Amino acid sequence: RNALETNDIIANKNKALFGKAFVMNFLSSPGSGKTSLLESIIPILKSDGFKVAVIEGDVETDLDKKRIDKLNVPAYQIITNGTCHLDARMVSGSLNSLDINGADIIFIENVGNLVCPTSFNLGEDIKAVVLSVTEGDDKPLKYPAAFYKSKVMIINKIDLLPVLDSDIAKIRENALSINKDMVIFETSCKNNSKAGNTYNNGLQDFISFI
Amino acid sequence: RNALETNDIIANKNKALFGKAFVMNFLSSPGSGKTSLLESIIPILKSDGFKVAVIEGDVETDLDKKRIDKLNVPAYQIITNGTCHLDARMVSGSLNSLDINGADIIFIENVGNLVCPTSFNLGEDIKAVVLSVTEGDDKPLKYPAAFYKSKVMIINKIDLLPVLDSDIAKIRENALSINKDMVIFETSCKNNSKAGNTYNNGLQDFISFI
Ligand SMILES: Nc1nc2c(ncn2[C@@H]2O[C@H](COP(=O)(O)OP(=O)(O)OP(=O)(O)O)[C@@H](O)[C@H]2O)c(=O)[nH]1
Ligand SMILES: Nc1nc2c(ncn2[C@@H]2O[C@H](COP(=O)(O)OP(=O)(O)OP(=O)(O)O)[C@@H](O)[C@H]2O)c(=O)[nH]1
Ligand SMILES: [Mg+2]
Ligand SMILES: [Mg+2]
Ligand SMILES: [Zn+2]
Ligand SMILES: [Zn+2]
Repeated sequence: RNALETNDIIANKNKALFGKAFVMNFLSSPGSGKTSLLESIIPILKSDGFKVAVIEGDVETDLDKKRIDKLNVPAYQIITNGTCHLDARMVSGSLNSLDINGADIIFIENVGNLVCPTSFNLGEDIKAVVLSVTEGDDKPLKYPAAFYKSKVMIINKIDLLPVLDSDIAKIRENALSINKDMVIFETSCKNNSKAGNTYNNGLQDFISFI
Repeated sequence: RNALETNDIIANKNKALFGKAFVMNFLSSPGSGKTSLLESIIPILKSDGFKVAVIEGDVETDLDKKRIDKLNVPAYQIITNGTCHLDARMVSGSLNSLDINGADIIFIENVGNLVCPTSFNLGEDIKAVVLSVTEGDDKPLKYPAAFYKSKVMIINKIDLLPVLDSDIAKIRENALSINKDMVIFETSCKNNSKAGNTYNNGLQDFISFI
């Protein structure tokens, strides 16, 4: 068996362990805003009565878990020690320590990397790719696997659009050329009056989708 | 021999082929501004009389090479077809086609990824890591290898500082905690009056460094 087949077998075991929870695997470049999105949506999901748990994955540090801990939800930090992606074995290890009993939603924040994490299923229901408007319109074309394998795309940091050359219509067009069924949300995690923007924040739409 | 040892043997052969040229390997997350930096500095280097060549590396597309072609310098696009980093063998293959005769400076733009490209020497003289102020202050701590192995760090997109929460002093502090000898430049590739900023653009300092 090759490594990906073995990974898929463990991913299916994870899926059984996840039970009735809806599991979302967040992919993006470093700094697109994965943790900021979780910080923005988890309080709203909690107030709507959902039980949420988070699995964090990083090459080094538990800085992201420390941010999630402030939200008072069960969270576990996987430190990959250099590996550039999470795999199913790492996630299955985390389930020995993380309390997911009764969880309605489990978020897995993957290592910031638009390439390798796309090849490793973790047992999630869907992958969601986050792309920040600061990264450029061409990323869906240049790093296609992350967009092809994700059901959802979140275009983040739209508060910055007034001071950028980015073309959000072009980002959508490029992403849909890679994955025509992609569901797209446009969000901001900051109340950024400095950029003087009145935008229609898609955060609530994303929460309703979940 | 393991894969990295074999890679180093080929990297040394590349170094011999590079001859007297100064070779810089650019690392960053997707969209930090590697190509934009090359677009900004190559015209100035050319007018200073330097002969420049560029090796581009991407998972898919030759979009970056097409941008470099506008600068009228020899350029070659490596398409890795899914591999998340350049290795010495790919670069040695490109030297069969790219005219580097008499080149004073060769830029290698690596695949956008802060993890794997750091492990593969290509025969370069130095690695330069580009970090955009939009990515967050914690990246040197969370993705340490790219900062530890690079002699130079370019903090890019400083035109956006007035509309961000980013703390450039914190970025410098975190990077120097990983690599105390790092030489740091603060740059912008845009004349961005929209963000209403007067900044001291370090592009010229970076060019003088080269
Ligand atoms: N202006 C603006 N900045 C944002 C937004 N979302 C996140 N940021 C900033 O972007 C930077 C990175 O955010 P993170 O949430 O750490 O990104 P991440 O994807 O979790 O990063 P890694 O886990 O390290 O890959 C931080 O400086 C945030 O403040 C947004 O909607 N608008
Ligand atoms: N405001 C601002 N935007 C910049 C700057 N430099 C680059 N950009 C923008 O950032 C986005 C990405 O720039 P690129 O030059 O394509 O980045 P890259 O690192 O080469 O990207 P990949 O090769 O795909 O990894 C584009 O939309 C650029 O216009 C800068 O100094 N300031
Ligand atoms: Mg994060
Ligand atoms: Mg580029
Ligand atoms: Zn990888
Ligand atoms: Zn890799």
